[in-house]
Amino acid sequence: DEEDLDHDEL
Amino acid sequence: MNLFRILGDLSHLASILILIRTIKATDSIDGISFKTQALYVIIFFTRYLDLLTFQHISIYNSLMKLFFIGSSLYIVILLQRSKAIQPIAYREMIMADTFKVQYLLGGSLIMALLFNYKFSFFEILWSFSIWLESVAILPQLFMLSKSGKSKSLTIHYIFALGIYRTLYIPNWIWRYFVEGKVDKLAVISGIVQTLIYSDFFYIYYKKVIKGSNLQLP
Repeated sequence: DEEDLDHDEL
Repeated sequence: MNLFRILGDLSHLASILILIRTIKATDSIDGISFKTQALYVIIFFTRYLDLLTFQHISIYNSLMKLFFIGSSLYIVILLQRSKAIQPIAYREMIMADTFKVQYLLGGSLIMALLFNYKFSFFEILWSFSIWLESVAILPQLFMLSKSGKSKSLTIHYIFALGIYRTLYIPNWIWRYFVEGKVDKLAVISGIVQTLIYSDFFYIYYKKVIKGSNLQLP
C-alpha cells in the first residue's frame, strides 16, 4: 500500500 | 520539516558542492575515492526511483533528489574525464582505491533482502540504497588512512557529509516525539553510518583543534 513508499526523507 | 533536517540536507548539499569545487578549482583529483563516488551514483539511482512513479512528496523533495542524482553522476564524469587530461593522477587514484566494494554491495543486498518494509522491487532497492549509503564512505576513509596525507579539501568534504548524517539523528528524535513517526531502517542504518564517521570526527577534531597530523587508525 501507499504507506510503504512514504519515504519523505532524502 | 524541522531545523535538524533542513541543516542536515544543506550540509549534504554543501559537501557535494565542496567536492565539485575542489575538483574544478584545484584541477586535482588527488585523495578522492572513485569507488565511493561511484557508490553514491548507485545509491541515488536506486533510492530515488520513486521519481518515476510521480508520487511527489514536495517540490523541495523532488528537486533535491534530482540534484543528488545529477551531481553524483557529474562527479563520476569529472573523475572519469581526468583519465584523458591527467593520466598519471588518474592512475594513482585508481591504484590507491583498493577497497573491495563488492563486499559492500553484496552485504547491502543481503541486508535489503532481509530487512525491508515490503518485499517489492522499489522497497528492496530503497532498503539496498539505505544500507549501501551507511558504508559508502569506507573506500574514501580507507584511502585517506592508507595515504596518511591530509588533503584538506577532501577532509572538508568528508566532514560536511558526516555533519549531514549526524544531524539526521536529532531529526529522527524530533520526528519521533513531535510527529510520532519513526523509520526504523533509516534510523538503524543511520546510526551505523554515524559510527563510521565518528572515528573520522575524532581524528578531524585532533587535527583541527590540536593541530596534529591526520592519521586514521
